[in-house]
Amino acid sequence: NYQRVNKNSKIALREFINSCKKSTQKCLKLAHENKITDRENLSSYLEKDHPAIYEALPQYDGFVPMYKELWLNYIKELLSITNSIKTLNGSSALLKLSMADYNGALLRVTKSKNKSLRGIQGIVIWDSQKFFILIVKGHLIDEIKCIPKKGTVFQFEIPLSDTDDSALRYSILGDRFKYRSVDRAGRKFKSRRCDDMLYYIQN
Amino acid sequence: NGVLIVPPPRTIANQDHFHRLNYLYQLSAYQTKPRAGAVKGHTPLA
Amino acid sequence: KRRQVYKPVLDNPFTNEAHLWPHVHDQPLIWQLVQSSILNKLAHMQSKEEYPWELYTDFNDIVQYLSSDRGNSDPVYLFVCNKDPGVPLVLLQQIPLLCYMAPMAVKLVQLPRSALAAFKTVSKYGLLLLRCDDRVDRKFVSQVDKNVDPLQFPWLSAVKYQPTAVKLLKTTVPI
Repeated sequence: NYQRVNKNSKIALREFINSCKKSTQKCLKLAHENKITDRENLSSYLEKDHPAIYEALPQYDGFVPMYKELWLNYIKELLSITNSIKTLNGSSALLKLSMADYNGALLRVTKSKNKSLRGIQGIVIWDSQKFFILIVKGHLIDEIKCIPKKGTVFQFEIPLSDTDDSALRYSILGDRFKYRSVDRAGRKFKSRRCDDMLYYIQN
Repeated sequence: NGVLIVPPPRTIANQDHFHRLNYLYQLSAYQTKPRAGAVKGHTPLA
Repeated sequence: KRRQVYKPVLDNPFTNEAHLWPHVHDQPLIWQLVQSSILNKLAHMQSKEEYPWELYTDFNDIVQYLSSDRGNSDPVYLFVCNKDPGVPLVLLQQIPLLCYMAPMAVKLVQLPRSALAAFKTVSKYGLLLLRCDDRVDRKFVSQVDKNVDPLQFPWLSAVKYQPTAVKLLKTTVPI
């Protein structure tokens, strides 16, 4: 199956997202019809009665090591963050972060023109040109959400040490991030007009 | 034997790109490895 | 005229060539034990039916044994002459991973150079797989267990971030 997928990886990704969305909707509908309100009951009910839907559901827990083990260590290595924060140089960090890879990052939507997006938090499973495709831990089931970069501000944190909860917090202005992640690697960000980002100041 | 000897450089150019390649390679290895609970059909997608 | 330059090379975080074959701490002792406990006894037997243990020396039989789940939980020793020139590299390459992925516990024991000569009577490519059931000498088993490290494939066990290993390759370019 690798040949087929590699040839049309974009189509395979779209199919994956659509199949996850479809199975999520079916699953929420079944939960509503059967008046199931908590996670354990729902997953045991699905595993027993609707194994096909249960199989197709995305699992948030499978992506957590991607963030905790891989992405955090990568970004700490990139910013050469040691436990003593004094050595971090802010501006060079921003330049490196603008070229970094965000597949596997845990992002949270802090500001957005679309009010229903605010507060969504999830792990990036694909950083496309105009969207961050996140897997979100839901109350009943995990979902795949495509968050548009346009008109959205994302936030992520880099914990400094495992003991206390001190962390570095950065914001990503989605409007300035609408490039494919590979193109961003070699791109130099210049200061540009910002009349399209008044939402960032207003609310 | 006609070769101009120069000392090795202290820093490496494009170190960030190497970090990124190293990370993406490990990410793909992690995603491709069969995991408990992962959906079977998604491995090729990884 | 040429000028020396250094090219940065990113090392593959997953090659563990150094540990691909588990380290044998006391190689002469292990080799001595294999000869005295196994090979010398086999040399006097004419056919395989007389072998007092369950052992396989043919490559295909060994691969079949390691990749099929026979339901037995007995640990297995695989002795390989991986340092002798006469053994094709293609056979050797897949053995560590095959042992790691086998359903039973496999102890991979690499033998010293020129061990292939002593194997000629038993196995063509210097491979010997021994099932450690209760017919095998306990002292032999405990010695091998103590002196041979376990197989390790860091990226197949838990996920752990391997830091970036960039090395400089010295080369020259024309001026």
